[in-house]
Amino acid sequence: SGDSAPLNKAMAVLQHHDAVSGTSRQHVADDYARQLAAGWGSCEVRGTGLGRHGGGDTKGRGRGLGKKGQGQFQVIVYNPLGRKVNWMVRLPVSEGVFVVKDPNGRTVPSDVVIYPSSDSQAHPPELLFSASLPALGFSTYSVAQVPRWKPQARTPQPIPRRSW
Amino acid sequence: SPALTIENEHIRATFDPDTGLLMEIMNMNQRLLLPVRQTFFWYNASVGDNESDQASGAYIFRPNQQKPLPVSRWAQIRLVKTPLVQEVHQNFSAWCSQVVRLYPGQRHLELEWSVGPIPVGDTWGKEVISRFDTPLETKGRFYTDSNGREILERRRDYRPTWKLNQTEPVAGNYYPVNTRIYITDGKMQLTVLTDRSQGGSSLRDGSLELMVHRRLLKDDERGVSEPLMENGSGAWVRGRHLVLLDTAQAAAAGHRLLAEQEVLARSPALLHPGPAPSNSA
Repeated sequence: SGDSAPLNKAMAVLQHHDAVSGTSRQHVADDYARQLAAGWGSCEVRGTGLGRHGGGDTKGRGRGLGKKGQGQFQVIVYNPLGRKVNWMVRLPVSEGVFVVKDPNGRTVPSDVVIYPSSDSQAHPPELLFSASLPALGFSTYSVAQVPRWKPQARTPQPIPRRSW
Repeated sequence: SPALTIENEHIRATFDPDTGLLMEIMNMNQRLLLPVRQTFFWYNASVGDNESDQASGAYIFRPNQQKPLPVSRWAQIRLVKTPLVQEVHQNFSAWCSQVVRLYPGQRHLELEWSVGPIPVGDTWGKEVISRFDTPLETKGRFYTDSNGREILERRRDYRPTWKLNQTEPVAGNYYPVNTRIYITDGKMQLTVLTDRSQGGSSLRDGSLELMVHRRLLKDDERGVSEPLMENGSGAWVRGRHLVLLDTAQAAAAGHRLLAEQEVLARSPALLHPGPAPSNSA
């Protein structure tokens, strides 16, 4: 279960102009960050086991989703605006192919963008799909990793040539 | 080599193949074309001089010269193009990079900048800006918001309520930008939305700048008694600027709706598979 009271309290403390504009000594700024992080932590629904580093570690929350055996998860996106919006969801995943379904079970176009950067830790592959969100409401998308296709050894069939 | 572009049905961004910098934005719906050169600079932070011993610090922005220095005159770029996103990754230096991003159906350019750790080995404090230079004849005027609501007209070296004797040609023209800053020549308008409060200005006609990060070596004697010298995780900052080009008449509708989306952002949550609560308004 989550509890947002600590975060509310932290946000109240951080109304001070030092927190808003950074005009504080370093250790004060660090304490502001600590209070926010503690408040945020108590909001999280723990133990979803979706992180790259295994079930309990919330630090990796969301990083490297779709690890083996955890190839299924749901994404709930909340829209606080009083009007419908479309939003491109971007989630760090391990490489692979994913199928994304909208709340009505229809498959939506998705992509895994792999960055040509040397350091994949800095730029892990990202799963992209466009979420359509109702006004002041949420939508739930289901994501499943497609098992990697193992090419069966087979003799390629000659392609009948068609006369154009 | 031919210019590099990313575009969708509403907007096209063109990059200079020699420098890798953004050089032009086109609004396809309004057939508006504006040369826009965007890159990063840094002001050398003052430690006090013969005019005043006031140093730049947590409370004070005071560069030691009017002209900022370029982080780099060119960027190493990489292009990522998929059906769902087009991105130009620009690398200006080891501590400054940016991704210019465009999604299908999007009417703005997303500039996701990453700055830090700012090097200070040369014993100079640095105040890093992202600057947009255009040929718009703006006659010394630019516009910034106040807490996302009222838009205020700003005029260079001028105050509406008293006769200003401008002693700080750069800092004296910087204003708080909570959600947006824009410049216009009455016909075209270039608007930049921020994802956090920043300092911003227009120090030359057609030019618009926003301060994205600072790292200073001297305290400004205003009570903190410590320089603004991030050593922890705050040394590295990432944020986004959303860039809109539109006619002066149509611009407000665009930036007001987009700013609402920016400040009332969507929030995703990830869950184990299970009975999916379907979407609910």
